[in-house]
Amino acid sequence: MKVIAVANQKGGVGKTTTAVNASACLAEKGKRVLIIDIDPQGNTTSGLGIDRKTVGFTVYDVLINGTDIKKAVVHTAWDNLDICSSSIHLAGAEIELVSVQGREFRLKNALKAVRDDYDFVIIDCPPSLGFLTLNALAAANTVLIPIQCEYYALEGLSQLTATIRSVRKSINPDLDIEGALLTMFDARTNLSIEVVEEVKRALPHKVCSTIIPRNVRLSEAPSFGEPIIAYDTNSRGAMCYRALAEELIERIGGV
Amino acid sequence: MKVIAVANQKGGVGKTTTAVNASACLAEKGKRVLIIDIDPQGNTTSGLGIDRKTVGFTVYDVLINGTDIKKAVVHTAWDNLDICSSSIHLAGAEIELVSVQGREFRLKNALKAVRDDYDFVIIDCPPSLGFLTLNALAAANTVLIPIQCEYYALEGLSQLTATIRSVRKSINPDLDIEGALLTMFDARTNLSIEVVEEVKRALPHKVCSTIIPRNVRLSEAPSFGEPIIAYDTNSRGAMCYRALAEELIERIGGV
Ligand SMILES: Nc1ncnc2c1ncn2[C@@H]1O[C@H](COP(=O)(O)OP(=O)(O)OP(=O)(O)O)[C@@H](O)[C@H]1O
Ligand SMILES: Nc1ncnc2c1ncn2[C@@H]1O[C@H](COP(=O)(O)OP(=O)(O)OP(=O)(O)O)[C@@H](O)[C@H]1O
Ligand SMILES: [Mg+2]
Ligand SMILES: [Mg+2]
Repeated sequence: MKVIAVANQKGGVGKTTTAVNASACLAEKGKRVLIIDIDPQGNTTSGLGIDRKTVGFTVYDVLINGTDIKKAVVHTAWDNLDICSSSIHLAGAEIELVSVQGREFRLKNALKAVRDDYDFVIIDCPPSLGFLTLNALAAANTVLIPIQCEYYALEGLSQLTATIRSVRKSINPDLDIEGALLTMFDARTNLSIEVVEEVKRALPHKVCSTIIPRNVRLSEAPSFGEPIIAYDTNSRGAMCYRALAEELIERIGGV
Repeated sequence: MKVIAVANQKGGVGKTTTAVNASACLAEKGKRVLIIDIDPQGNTTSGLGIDRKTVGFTVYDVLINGTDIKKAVVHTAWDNLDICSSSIHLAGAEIELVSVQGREFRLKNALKAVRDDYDFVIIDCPPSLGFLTLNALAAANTVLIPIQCEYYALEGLSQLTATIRSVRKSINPDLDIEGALLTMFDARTNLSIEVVEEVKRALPHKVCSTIIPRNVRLSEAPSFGEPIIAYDTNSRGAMCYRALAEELIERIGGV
């Protein structure tokens, strides 16, 4: 089982869009996938058509009350794709556990219960480097870093890579960067091209060969609660996320 | 002096772009403006050409060490526009003050020292509803809510308005909504039009008449450390943020 955290403290760079669509494409290719929504906003949960008011246990119960993660797992409408939903109460989780030893390892320990059930676990993180994202980084084998092709997104990169290095030193020595994924690329603007070149300079050998273009179909799909391969299977967005899924599968070789 | 918090827990909706450019346009119209960057990412600070490594005291010192805010204020390159810069250490501020009584009022109390020096104080918030944003909401007269014309941005609106209501009940009874500002509007997509109509339904009488279009010049300006009126004064982005500044001035009447 490979655990990938999709993280970047910069907001709106495509974390949720990547988590939802990469997961759906991996599932389409026959991989068994569990997606975990630890963002209190719950966009991954609604992006996959799940109404969090109808869900029993959520990630909050797993992290705070030690509920067995299997109780919080729900099937989505798509084969091979299960979800552990978000909860609005996650926003208060950091303060609730502030003096608890080992609070960063709650998710990592919970995932042991599903080690043989899935090929991939994909974790969608909130736009911060706090307790929830640290839990994901402690549980993950690798981090997939969506980077919007914009200037401000570039600025946050050194802060994120510094956090990954300090996580590697303290709570997860095996954590590696899966790759930097360039998103919302618009070939008509110089800015997009400059950002791509800058990221390749900053993270040599770590930039995904797949680049996700700006594609309005990707931003329409969530309002129908569907991943792109269900909403518009022939769109550029669907093709590119299938290519990314292929890249993720190749990287793990025989695992 | 009017204090406006620019807040929305959804990431990437245009909080920083709005804070920087509305402030610069208010300053251009002769208003004395102090912009406060309480986001640990520090995008407002760099977006106005300030290198936070060269700054002495920051918002962190004001909130955590009780430093006089006047010591943390720096002039920008533009007349009438001062800044209180961000610090990377803000990310840990919430945990540092977790058991301190009245921690939400640190910024509000600090601003008393500059009450007669500015016409507007604009606060750029991080993409969360935690301690830093609560400090801004406690200090603010009103909240300006940038809303990207996308589906996920719409989802977070009820969470934000619920937070504003609970802040009004507990820490700031006078807090009002300045307005919802629609950003990155693209008239070619149905999604944009649907979001505008939905926001008008959700917040009747509270939607700014100015709508900010998607304009690549707005996303290029930060890489030069300039607001849009310096980078490209005749762009659609500059015109629209000037219209917004006009709207903000009209709303306060004679203040
Ligand atoms: N390639 C793309 N083309 C067009 N729109 C996109 C693309 N990727 C994402 N979007 C849209 O851009 C917005 C931001 O993306 P998304 O919500 O996935 O980012 P995020 O990093 O998860 O945000 P947050 O920081 O709030 O969690 C969304 O409205 C989404 O639909
Ligand atoms: N009207 C616009 N047209 C084009 N690009 C825009 C516009 N407004 C903002 N942008 C770009 O979109 C990205 C997101 O905007 P911005 O960083 O201001 O959002 P934010 O809400 O402050 O993000 P965060 O949640 O990370 O603080 C930036 O790269 C910015 O340059
Ligand atoms: Mg997200
Ligand atoms: Mg910002």
